[in-house]
Amino acid sequence: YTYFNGKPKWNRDTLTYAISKTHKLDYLTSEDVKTVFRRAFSQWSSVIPVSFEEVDDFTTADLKIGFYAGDHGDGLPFDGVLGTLAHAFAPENGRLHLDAAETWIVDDDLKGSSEVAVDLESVATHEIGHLLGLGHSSQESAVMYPSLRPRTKKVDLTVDDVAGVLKLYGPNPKLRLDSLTQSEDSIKNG
Amino acid sequence: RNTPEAEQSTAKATQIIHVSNSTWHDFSRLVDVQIGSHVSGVSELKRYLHRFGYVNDGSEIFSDVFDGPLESAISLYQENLGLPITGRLDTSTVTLMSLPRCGVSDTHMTINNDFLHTTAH
Repeated sequence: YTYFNGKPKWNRDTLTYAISKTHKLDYLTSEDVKTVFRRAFSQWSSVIPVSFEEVDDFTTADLKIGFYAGDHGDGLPFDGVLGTLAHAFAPENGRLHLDAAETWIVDDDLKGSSEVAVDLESVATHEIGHLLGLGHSSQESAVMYPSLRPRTKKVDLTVDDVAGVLKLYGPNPKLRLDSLTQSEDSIKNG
Repeated sequence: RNTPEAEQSTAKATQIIHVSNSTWHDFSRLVDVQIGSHVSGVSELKRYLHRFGYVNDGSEIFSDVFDGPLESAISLYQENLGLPITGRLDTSTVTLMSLPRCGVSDTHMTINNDFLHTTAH
């Protein structure tokens, strides 16, 4: 695991997040997207003493999530189908942008989806890692590995992901060690 | 040995890269290009590596020559992505470069410097 230079992190135990009501997709309901992000945030909040609160007010939220196409003004233009899927900024910037040109899927029917379909929860979980201060991992099994094949799901944090974020934020008092063991097994299983 | 299903899956994954994305680079023709070669498409590869922080060139105008800095950039890419570090455009490296990915740069990151301490415990 790696961090952004300077190891920036949030110095709060609760972060608010909002999903843009204007920069959205026409083929996914806002509830679908919210459900995916709730699951993704819960992965991280289960291991560190930081909780995430969903709010409606996009402008005041700590973490701002939206779908954007092409050049959207942050110097990191999206490039159409596949290529770069999303990006997020280091603490305490809080912006998480997803490429609106992708074919995002929110269900588990990966094989029945388009050949260029990308699992939203996998990318959301990865990008939240960036929002928290993690960089990319060189371990292919890790959520924070930079590449993701279309039609694949990678949402379970591995030991590498957890070790990285624990070093930044310390452990959640409710952290269950058996969940880490399970992650370690998942690495052994490739 | 791959099962027939797995082989089919691999073939499909490769096909995705070739057919689905007009904006993304297909680097497959660069497999095994040697240092010193002048091959069309190398400039695109340099642009890709520059995009993700591996090539430091302020001009952003890249030649098609496979030069020493490109070899170094490929080695660093391989190290960061957990590939065998060869500095060469082997199949696994080129395949990985053609996969969709996060837009955040791989470089300018701080590697966990407590690793040895952690390992000792």
